[in-house]
Amino acid sequence: DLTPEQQSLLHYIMDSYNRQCIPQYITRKLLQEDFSAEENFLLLTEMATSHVQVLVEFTKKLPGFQTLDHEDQIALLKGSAVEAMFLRSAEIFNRKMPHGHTDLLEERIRNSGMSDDYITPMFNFYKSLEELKMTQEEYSLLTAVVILTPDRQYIKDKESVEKLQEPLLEVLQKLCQVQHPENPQHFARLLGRLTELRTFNHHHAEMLMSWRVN
Amino acid sequence: PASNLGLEDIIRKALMGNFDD
Repeated sequence: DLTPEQQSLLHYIMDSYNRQCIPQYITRKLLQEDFSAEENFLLLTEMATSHVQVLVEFTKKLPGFQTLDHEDQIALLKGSAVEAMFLRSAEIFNRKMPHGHTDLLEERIRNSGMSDDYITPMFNFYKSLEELKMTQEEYSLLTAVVILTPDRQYIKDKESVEKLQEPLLEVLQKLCQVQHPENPQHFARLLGRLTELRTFNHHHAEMLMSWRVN
Repeated sequence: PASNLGLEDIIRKALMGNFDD
């Protein structure tokens, strides 16, 4: 079982995570029917920017984050933003959004001018996460774990980051045992998805470049 | 507009809490 300290850490992370919301004026634009390729590009860019802003707000609240060196804070966020966004998108596609919105967003992404070589693996990844039947607690903790990854480029004080990540990993591991007793491999599978996320991170720059060129 | 900013700019501004500037 989770200790009382772990329980309160979990509730705190969940609460901060649930406050992460893209403003409605942006999501409303998604539902407007007519859109040119250029408007589509601008909307997806605006959503991504807003995504980063709410991610930073969530990150600021992670226990201990603000005690880290300022440049290390930026390096952590730069290193994890793409991965955290993919996780968040997976959650939105798999659960959070009303059904019609998800279809529209998928259509817009597929018509965005990005190559299918990038889009197909992305939707496959969303599907592979869906099969894990992750709870919102797991999404929130996994996102925090992703952000507080010590071995990102340019981190000077890896040890301090490790110290912040460890308790979150412990809670996540226990939670997996409690919520998926039928599947003892659940925690290992979640960590496996993190490796996949890293691949997306590496391809993201090329993807944006090809998108812009198109 | 925000769409012209790079990732690092967005992060720095959001960390400082002055994104609207």
